[in-house]
Amino acid sequence: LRLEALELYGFKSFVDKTKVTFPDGTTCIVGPNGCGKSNIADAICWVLGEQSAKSLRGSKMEDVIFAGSANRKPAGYAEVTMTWQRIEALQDEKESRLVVTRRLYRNGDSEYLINQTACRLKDIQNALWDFGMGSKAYSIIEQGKIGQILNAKPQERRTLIEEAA
Amino acid sequence: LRLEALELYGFKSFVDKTKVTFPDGTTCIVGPNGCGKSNIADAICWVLGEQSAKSLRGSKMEDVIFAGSANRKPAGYAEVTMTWQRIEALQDEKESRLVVTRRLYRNGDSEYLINQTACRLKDIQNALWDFGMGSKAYSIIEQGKIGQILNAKPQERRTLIEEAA
Amino acid sequence: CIEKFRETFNTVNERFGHNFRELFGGGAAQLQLLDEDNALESGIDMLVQPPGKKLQNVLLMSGGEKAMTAIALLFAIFEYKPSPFCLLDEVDAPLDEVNVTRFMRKLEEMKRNTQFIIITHHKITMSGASSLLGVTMEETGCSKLVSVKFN
Amino acid sequence: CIEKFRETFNTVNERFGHNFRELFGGGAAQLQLLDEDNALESGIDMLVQPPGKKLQNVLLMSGGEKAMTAIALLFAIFEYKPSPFCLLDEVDAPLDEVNVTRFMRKLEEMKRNTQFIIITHHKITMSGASSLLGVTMEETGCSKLVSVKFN
Ligand SMILES: Nc1ncnc2c1ncn2[C@@H]1O[C@H](COP(=O)(O)OP(=O)(O)OP(=O)(O)O)[C@@H](O)[C@H]1O
Ligand SMILES: Nc1ncnc2c1ncn2[C@@H]1O[C@H](COP(=O)(O)OP(=O)(O)OP(=O)(O)O)[C@@H](O)[C@H]1O
Ligand SMILES: [Mg+2]
Ligand SMILES: [Mg+2]
Repeated sequence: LRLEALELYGFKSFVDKTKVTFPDGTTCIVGPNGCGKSNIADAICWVLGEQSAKSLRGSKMEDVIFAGSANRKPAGYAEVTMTWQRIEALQDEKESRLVVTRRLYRNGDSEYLINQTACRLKDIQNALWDFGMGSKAYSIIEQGKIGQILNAKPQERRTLIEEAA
Repeated sequence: LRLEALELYGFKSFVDKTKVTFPDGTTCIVGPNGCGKSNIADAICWVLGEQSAKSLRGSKMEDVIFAGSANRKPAGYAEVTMTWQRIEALQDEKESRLVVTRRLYRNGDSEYLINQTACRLKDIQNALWDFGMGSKAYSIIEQGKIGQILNAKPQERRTLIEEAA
Repeated sequence: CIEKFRETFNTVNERFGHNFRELFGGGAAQLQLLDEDNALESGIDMLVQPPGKKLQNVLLMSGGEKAMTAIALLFAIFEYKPSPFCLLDEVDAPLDEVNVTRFMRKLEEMKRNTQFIIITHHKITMSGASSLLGVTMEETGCSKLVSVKFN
Repeated sequence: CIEKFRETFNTVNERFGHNFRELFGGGAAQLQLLDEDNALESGIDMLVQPPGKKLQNVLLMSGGEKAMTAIALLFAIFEYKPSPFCLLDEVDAPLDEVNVTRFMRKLEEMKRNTQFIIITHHKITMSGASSLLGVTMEETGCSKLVSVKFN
């Protein structure tokens, strides 16, 4: 399984529909302070099912919806779509991609989709678990978190090992 | 009052007697990872009277004494001497410098000196307070602490303002 | 006492807003007492608006923006109650080149009244120093000073 | 269950020590159960010895050394239980050029089995990537992607 693309719409500072494509190999995301790099990381956490607003640097989940800028009004909802590609492509082209979408409206309503079919958040988490994306605790290292790993208390370090077990 | 020099002996990675001179203007301390730059910052905190081993990245105060290396035995004590220079030099040259020394032996014994005269830690703290070095809470920003200032809880932010009041 | 705290709070708040605008080239920022009627004990909140962006929770800012904001607050406290020297250990670590340059410019202004000692890996920050102190560990585990030429 | 935990712990511990030696060019590091007889609940301690230095509390290490050690542990967990991709946000921020290069070399080895997405300000890290994704805020407050040429 390989992460092929990420589409953001109304998510944090990505007000316009933005498609991020990840070619084969290592991708480096670069740019000046505050331009939106970590917001892309947040989008990945969010579409994988992150439930804690605090982990996304917000105080409430509504904080991930584009809040407006000097020239733009706030967005009505935030949407992130993630496309996975099976590395061993199957006979049926349609079967070789997994497309996951998460949407959040300002009134708090949430929508989840797998391959354009409505589902629950749990279905997304199960589908990803089958593909080995079970715990993102150690596959996504947020900005500043590297220091936490070492300053962690002995019990917290145990939790890190238990997640891998 | 101006910080003129700092002498380290057996303090953390500075096993040999090392004199750090601060010329007029801004001094930049540079070097590779782990070479000892932050240890110089720790030496300044320590000679100013830091009582918490944790603030110096240790678990006990004995951790500031040179612990030995591949080719060297551990030191028996740590000593840091700080020399302040009065900016408006007085008639009596001898009066124009304030020399503060702190020493810690492995058995836990501590010694403090002002201008080579034995004194208590309290005397050092009083002498510095008279010179406006009262609270080093905001005049020494340790590595990584800049993030803490913003992530601080509202009550902690209040403490920062109260220290300046 | 409450009078002293109010005076400190207001002065620092004004300097904080001023420094923020200088370091960000615009925008606005201020401290706010959570409970106006309980100035004796109330915690302090921070509201920030980088130029062109919406007023938001300070936590939503990027790593570099948070560092610049923290520096603005620190310098504000410093300007209110100066200390003979100020030691900064890698405060410029998360900053890109544009922001390191803005930080340097603010430092130029601050250094007239304060002796700065700065630990850094950034070449731009080093270029603004009047003297460079090099530290190495030629012999493993043993620190020593070396003279540094800036090229 | 206790068997699974012990197996995970031992494998990760061995990889951790191996990665540490690679990233530091020597030295040693290991995890240790605080309470050997209570493997079911015991916390985990970390002992580190950078090359040429004494075995010490991990907290005494420098900012850059702590980052390298955390990367060694992270990669150890990753090698034990690989994930389709790994996203690293500015983990190389406190590293000097020598250490960034060592980190890059370890990454070369790890990328055969994992897709890495790395956010960085370091030119050396960028030079090792197969593709660069640029992000800007041409219009204030609105992010967009741009193509990046590496020179
Ligand atoms: N809901 C939102 N609506 C609009 N803008 C937002 C929203 N949430 C966050 N932002 C903005 O996104 C910016 C942060 O972006 P991000 O954290 O991705 O920066 P970065 O590229 O990682 O920068 P750095 O290099 O400093 O870490 C902040 O300026 C913040 O104001
Ligand atoms: N008591 C001690 N005896 C010997 N060495 C010590 C002692 N305490 C700390 N050290 C060593 O000092 C080193 C840390 O130095 P320091 O924190 O000053 O590095 P630094 O130059 O700030 O690096 P960085 O750029 O990574 O922050 C560590 O390698 C640590 O092992
Ligand atoms: Mg960031
Ligand atoms: Mg350091």
